[in-house]
Amino acid sequence: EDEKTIKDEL
Amino acid sequence: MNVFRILGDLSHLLAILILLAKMWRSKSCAGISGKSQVLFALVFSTRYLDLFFVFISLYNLVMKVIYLLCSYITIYMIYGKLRKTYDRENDTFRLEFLLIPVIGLSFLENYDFIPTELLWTFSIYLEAVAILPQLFMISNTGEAETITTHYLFFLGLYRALYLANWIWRYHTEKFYDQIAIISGVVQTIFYCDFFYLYITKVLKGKKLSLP
Repeated sequence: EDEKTIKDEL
Repeated sequence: MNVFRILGDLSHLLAILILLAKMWRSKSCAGISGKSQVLFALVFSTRYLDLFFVFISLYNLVMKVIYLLCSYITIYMIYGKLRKTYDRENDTFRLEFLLIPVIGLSFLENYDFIPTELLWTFSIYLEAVAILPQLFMISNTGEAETITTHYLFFLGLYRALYLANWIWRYHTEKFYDQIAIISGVVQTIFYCDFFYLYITKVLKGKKLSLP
């Protein structure tokens, strides 16, 4: 879940 | 963060600044598609809603704020301050032809059926096609100012560098995001024809004009 909801790219 | 990612972000920023500088210095937005710029503002606005929910890094926050601000300043220039120079007769792309399929696709293909995730997905799909009104405008007029072609070059280069970033991340972190990758490939393909003209004409000192 977290990997998909937190996006570090712009 | 790898070198492709940093260069990609800087290339994106440079493109945005080139466009603003062109309008600022020439006091004209001739040859610029206001419709593409509205789509890019929509892309940033829907993707960067996470500014309100998560803190990722100072870099991430600052870049998002800069992109958003520049994007709204660009729209203000085109539809406000410099509206007399806006070439609306040649900016005739029908936005509903992009928006309706993109909205539909984001409901069909997403990671999670929640508003923030749907908006993020929408922004990724929309970004892939947001440049089409601009390319359509150039094909309408048959030419583009050299400064506009520099803008397009760096905007295309940004997503191409992101492709290298994704390949790198897959090999080093086993990380991949298929929605971003597939859309990024599509987005980059739209620029290929332009890249060819840019390299064969603009870099040799000629103006970009279509036969």
